Amino acid sequence: MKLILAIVHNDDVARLTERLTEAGFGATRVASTGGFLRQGNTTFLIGVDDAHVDDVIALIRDTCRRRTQYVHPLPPAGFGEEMAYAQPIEVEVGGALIFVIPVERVERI
Amino acid sequence: MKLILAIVHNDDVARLTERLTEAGFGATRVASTGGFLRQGNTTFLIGVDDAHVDDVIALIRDTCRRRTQYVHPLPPAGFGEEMAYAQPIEVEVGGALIFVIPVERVERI
Amino acid sequence: MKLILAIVHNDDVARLTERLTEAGFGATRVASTGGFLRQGNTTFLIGVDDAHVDDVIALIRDTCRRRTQYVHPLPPAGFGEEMAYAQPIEVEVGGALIFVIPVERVERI
Ligand SMILES: Nc1ncnc2c1ncn2[C@@H]1O[C@@H]2COP(=O)(O)O[C@H]3[C@@H](O)[C@H](n4cnc5c(N)ncnc54)O[C@@H]3COP(=O)(O)O[C@H]2[C@H]1O
Ligand SMILES: Nc1ncnc2c1ncn2[C@@H]1O[C@@H]2COP(=O)(O)O[C@H]3[C@@H](O)[C@H](n4cnc5c(N)ncnc54)O[C@@H]3COP(=O)(O)O[C@H]2[C@H]1O
Ligand SMILES: Nc1ncnc2c1ncn2[C@@H]1O[C@@H]2COP(=O)(O)O[C@H]3[C@@H](O)[C@H](n4cnc5c(N)ncnc54)O[C@@H]3COP(=O)(O)O[C@H]2[C@H]1O
Repeated sequence: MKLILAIVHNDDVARLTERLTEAGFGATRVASTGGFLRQGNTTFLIGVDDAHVDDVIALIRDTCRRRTQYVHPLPPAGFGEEMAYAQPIEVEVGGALIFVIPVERVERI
Repeated sequence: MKLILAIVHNDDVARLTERLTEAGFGATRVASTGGFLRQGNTTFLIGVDDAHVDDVIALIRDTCRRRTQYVHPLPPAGFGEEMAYAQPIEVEVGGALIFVIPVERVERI
Repeated sequence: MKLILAIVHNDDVARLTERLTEAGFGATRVASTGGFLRQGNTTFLIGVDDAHVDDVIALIRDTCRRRTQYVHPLPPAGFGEEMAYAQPIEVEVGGALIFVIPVERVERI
């Protein structure tokens, strides 16, 4: 048994939860905050037997791929027209950081 | 030293906190969410020396036993009388999932 | 790679976050609750390579030193004058509990 601790972007939480449940993997998640950007993200705790660690990592890799999104900057109040033609900004979303932690013993009560 | 990570049902949090404190065990708890039912539960982090791991597990087993509760389904608005005689629904509460994680070093500041 | 799990007092969270970022250490934090005082505190998760574990612990030791603060007891409504001369109460703040946990594998997606 290993405990997988995966820190993921909030945009990917619903899809990852669904994919884990469909594949029959148990999981618990906790609201967390990134140290650098101070934005909300989510930390998943996934207990999985040794033989399925790679499957879970592949599932996370597939669901949480880093990608670029284009967002239109919100025009500050009062600017309206001119800002509407401003260049969209490139924002990176997704990505994940995964720690695989050894577990000495598991008990289900 | 081991770190016990125990995911418990919210109905058992107050009693488990009290029992751990009475027995002199330090603990920290974090609000969490289950992957399948998407309901709130609680994850306890309990640092305990190797000799007392079994005591803590026995204490959790005693406090978080799985049990059945009967709840009366809430009558949807407007049904009132007829629903009041509906069969109560059987709901399972309690239960816990416990991971025992090795700790290489502990520092108290 | 090790995972440092550090439970710190809320008064020290902003300063510790800043010091970790300045030193180039990644970190994630989670709101938590103490088992004994039932007050809010914060649990940091810091993945760091083996060679820098001591640096991170020294940084936490420096930022989260236990110290005494004097607070004026708030006069209960209606007491006003007499209470204003009451002795300030000594309250302990700071301190931290640090667990160093082995990590078998790390993946960045
Ligand atoms: N060693 C570690 N231990 C524990 N948790 C860790 C960690 N490394 C990263 N994380 C967690 O993963 C989130 C995403 O990190 P990522 O490296 O993809 O994306 C990072 C990275 O691209 C960038 N970044 C972080 N620290 C930086 C720094 N000192 N200088 C420049 N860019 C930084 O900002 C993004 C967001 O960082 P943020 O801290 O808000 O959010 C982080 C943090 O919550
Ligand atoms: N794919 C599935 N098909 C059918 N029934 C399913 C299912 N996944 C879960 N269940 C049932 O639903 C209950 C609640 O699961 P949930 O994920 O919301 O809440 C879970 C979750 O937060 C945590 N958990 C369970 N297994 C986990 C694992 N492998 N890793 C991390 N957390 C786990 O413990 C809580 C209680 O789990 P418990 O086993 O007592 O009780 C589970 C189980 O009886
Ligand atoms: N049974 C008891 N009798 C008398 N005094 C008691 C006591 N349990 C705790 N205290 C005192 O109360 C402070 C706050 O404890 P609390 O559990 O709220 O907040 C704790 C808890 O969140 C966490 N913690 C402490 N020991 C832990 C452990 N073994 N496992 C997990 N978390 C622990 O660190 C926080 C600060 O702990 P710290 O030792 O600096 O400070 C503790 C300690 O000085």
